[in-house]
Amino acid sequence: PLRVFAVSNQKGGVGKTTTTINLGAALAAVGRRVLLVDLDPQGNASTGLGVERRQRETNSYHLLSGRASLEEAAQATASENLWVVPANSDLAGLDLEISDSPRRAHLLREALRGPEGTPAGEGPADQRFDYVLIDSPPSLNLLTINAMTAADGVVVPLQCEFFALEGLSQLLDTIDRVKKTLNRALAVQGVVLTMYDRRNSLSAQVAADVREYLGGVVYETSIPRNVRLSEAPSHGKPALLYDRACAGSQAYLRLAEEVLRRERDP
Amino acid sequence: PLRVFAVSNQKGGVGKTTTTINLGAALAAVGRRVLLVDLDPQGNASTGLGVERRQRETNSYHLLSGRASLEEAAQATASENLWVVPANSDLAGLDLEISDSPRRAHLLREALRGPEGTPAGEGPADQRFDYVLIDSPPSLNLLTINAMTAADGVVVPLQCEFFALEGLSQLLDTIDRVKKTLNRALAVQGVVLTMYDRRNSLSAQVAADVREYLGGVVYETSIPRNVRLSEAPSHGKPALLYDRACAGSQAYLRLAEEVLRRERDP
Ligand SMILES: Nc1ncnc2c1ncn2[C@@H]1O[C@H](COP(=O)(O)OP(=O)(O)OP(=O)(O)O)[C@@H](O)[C@H]1O
Ligand SMILES: Nc1ncnc2c1ncn2[C@@H]1O[C@H](COP(=O)(O)OP(=O)(O)OP(=O)(O)O)[C@@H](O)[C@H]1O
Ligand SMILES: [Mg+2]
Ligand SMILES: [Mg+2]
Repeated sequence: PLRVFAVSNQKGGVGKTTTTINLGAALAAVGRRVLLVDLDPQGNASTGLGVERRQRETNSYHLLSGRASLEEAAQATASENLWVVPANSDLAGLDLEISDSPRRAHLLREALRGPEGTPAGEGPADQRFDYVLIDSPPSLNLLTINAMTAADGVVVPLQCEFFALEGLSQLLDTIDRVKKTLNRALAVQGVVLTMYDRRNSLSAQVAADVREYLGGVVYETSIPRNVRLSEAPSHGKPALLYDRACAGSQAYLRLAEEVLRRERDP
Repeated sequence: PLRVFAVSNQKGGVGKTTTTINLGAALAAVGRRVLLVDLDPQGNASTGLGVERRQRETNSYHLLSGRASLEEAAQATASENLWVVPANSDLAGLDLEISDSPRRAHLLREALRGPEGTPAGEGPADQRFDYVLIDSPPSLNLLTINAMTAADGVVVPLQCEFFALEGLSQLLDTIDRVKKTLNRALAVQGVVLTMYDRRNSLSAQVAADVREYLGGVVYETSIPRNVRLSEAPSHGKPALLYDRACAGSQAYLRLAEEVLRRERDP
């Protein structure tokens, strides 16, 4: 069955886009059919996958506002088994446009799984993909709520920095609220420590604190700070295509294996 | 006369909070009376200045919604000449609460400078401070619009990473729109390159591209990647108090001097 993950954290610059692209590419590399949905008006995930501005005529704004089907909005990437619904600044106007629509939190869910009443497993995304990853903007706004309402699980990138812990409880509260009011099935799939630098004592300290505070929810795999991860987007490729042997790519391959293990034995 | 700067960039994790705290502390260290306004519901600037959760009963939500005056909302910090209006998650509800108020974009401006019609220089902030710096959230929402409507200038922190350039044109468009519709005096005070790492060729490349593309708007001072800057917030202090001699503190002192030079000879 299809599994949908929202990659969310309202703290900015923690590695949401980098995780969506590279975890997605790693799952595709081990044979899963993966769709990435870019739900950030900045469109960083689309850029990191090499989607030019002029190729974003049909994008996640059109998918959510019902102007395009999933078939029309999803496009292939340079990686086998990896597809993307791109984003651009069209998305920035959606909040206001749909603020009085009663289904405003469910738009992405319905675009992926079909309108309310569609039998489980028979939606547009169910037929074509094994996994959907949704890149969220750095905010707890309607776009992030749409991602969480459409999702089975939330993957939370957490930077190994002091401010990272500050927003965590707000994020977990929001996930709880969405679970109670919009999507009973929602759970935290896992928390991934990003930009981990073992030479830096603050980084090691934050990682230790998070593992103590959250326990088994934190993936064993952490993502090291690795300059190749920040270079890959300028070539429009996931790190796996840009430099498969680098520490960043290897970490995301390990993370994909760990995600799949959790899916088998939840 | 009072000068108000919005520290804004919708790209996450670029150093908005770090710049607000440390540029503010540097201006205070050279004798200016400085107020920092935390306009991010994450409250990172408040934490970085040592404001405990229980000391945020009166905060920027109360200031903007008219429930507290500037006198009541501003509090002293451990640094001389440096005051702060703290923030917490109360602020997250403001968007919805004021969405149909005609003055919703002007709330902060009126709280600092007095209601419409107050003669220039006679508002609550004019009497007490030389500079106000406003830490914006990572989004182009009503809180960031409030910051820009209240401001004379925008200080734009720009991380030396590939994705940094992506959002710049959206940000400059937003500044233009606010200037045309809400605040004719608004201008870009400057763009500051942050987390500059001269050992990393991507960082040097992005810095060179930005200077070529934007010219003199970019400050000569760039802020190096310096772990002491990310450690200071865990001690509730600006870097200037935590470690005045470190490369980060010295860079922010230089930046403050450059900002003051621009103020003298615009
Ligand atoms: N493990 C890593 N090592 C080195 N650089 C990284 C790593 N992960 C991410 N980066 C870089 O750090 C910056 C922030 O990462 P990214 O853009 O993925 O974060 P984000 O959470 O999506 O940001 P936003 O909040 O703006 O959406 C980017 O320039 C990215 O290339
Ligand atoms: N020059 C620097 N050197 C090292 N670390 C830095 C530097 N500037 C900022 N940091 C660290 O990088 C992280 C992001 O910085 P900061 O929180 O100031 O960015 P921001 O733009 O305010 O983020 P947000 O978009 O979430 O508001 C923080 O953990 C901060 O301590
Ligand atoms: Mg992102
Ligand atoms: Mg911040």
